[in-house]
Amino acid sequence: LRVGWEQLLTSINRNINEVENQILTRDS
Amino acid sequence: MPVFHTKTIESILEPVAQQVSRLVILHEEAEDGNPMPDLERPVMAVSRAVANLVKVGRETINSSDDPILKQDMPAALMRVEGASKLLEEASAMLKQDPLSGSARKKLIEGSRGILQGTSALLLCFDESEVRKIIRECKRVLDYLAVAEVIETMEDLVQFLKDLSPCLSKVSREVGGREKELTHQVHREILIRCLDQVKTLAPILICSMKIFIHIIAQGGKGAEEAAENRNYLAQRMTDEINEIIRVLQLTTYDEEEWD
Repeated sequence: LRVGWEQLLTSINRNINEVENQILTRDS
Repeated sequence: MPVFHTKTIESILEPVAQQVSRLVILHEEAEDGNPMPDLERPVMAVSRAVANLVKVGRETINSSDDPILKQDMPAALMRVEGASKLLEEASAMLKQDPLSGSARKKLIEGSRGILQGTSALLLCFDESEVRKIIRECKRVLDYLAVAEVIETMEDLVQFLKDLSPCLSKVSREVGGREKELTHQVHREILIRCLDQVKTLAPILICSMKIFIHIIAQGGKGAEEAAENRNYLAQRMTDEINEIIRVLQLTTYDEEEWD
């Protein structure tokens, strides 16, 4: 469960960074 | 039917969506007796990422000239921010009580909220991109509407100079959009319509030349030539309108993956 939650939060972190990149890319 | 509307959105959201589903199942199976780990560090990393995202999002809203994006994006940003707060609260609660059931629920709610919020942001952006493509399509429609008033070769040359870059842009952007879509039927319609537009364009120009030659020589057949030209312009118009219609379709359904 620990690994599961840490993995999820890491994945969420990556997800947020990717969304940010999308916004920055399309905005330029 | 695919859940995510475009391949980009799918690639970003699917892995997280799957993990959230798995964790919900795990939690339902291990409801009692298992202490939760200390999640302070990964939660703080998420909070920092969310803060960056919100900053970038707000800058985008301020600099955008798309009124719909300016209207829709703030709510999505707030959703992500709110969800991030839930994760922080859950993490703090778990530090006090690693067995807290309500803290676990907050974790799940926060994770889902981030997924929903980032999904809404991506959709907001995607719709803005589609509006840009549709604007270009409408420019082509505007040119097609004036085809019938072109009566000299000079005007035709100018018409072509104006229409060609516009058509090329539509071709490029619709072609790119088609490749992004996950819905096979929509992709096929866009491909078919675009092929039709590319085929009809030179034929339309030809028909306009014929009309101009006929009226310049004062010969018979001007009416038929005009009808032919108008028919081709209308066919192209219909294909572009179909492209616009399909571009606005979406397979995205919030409740489906919720």
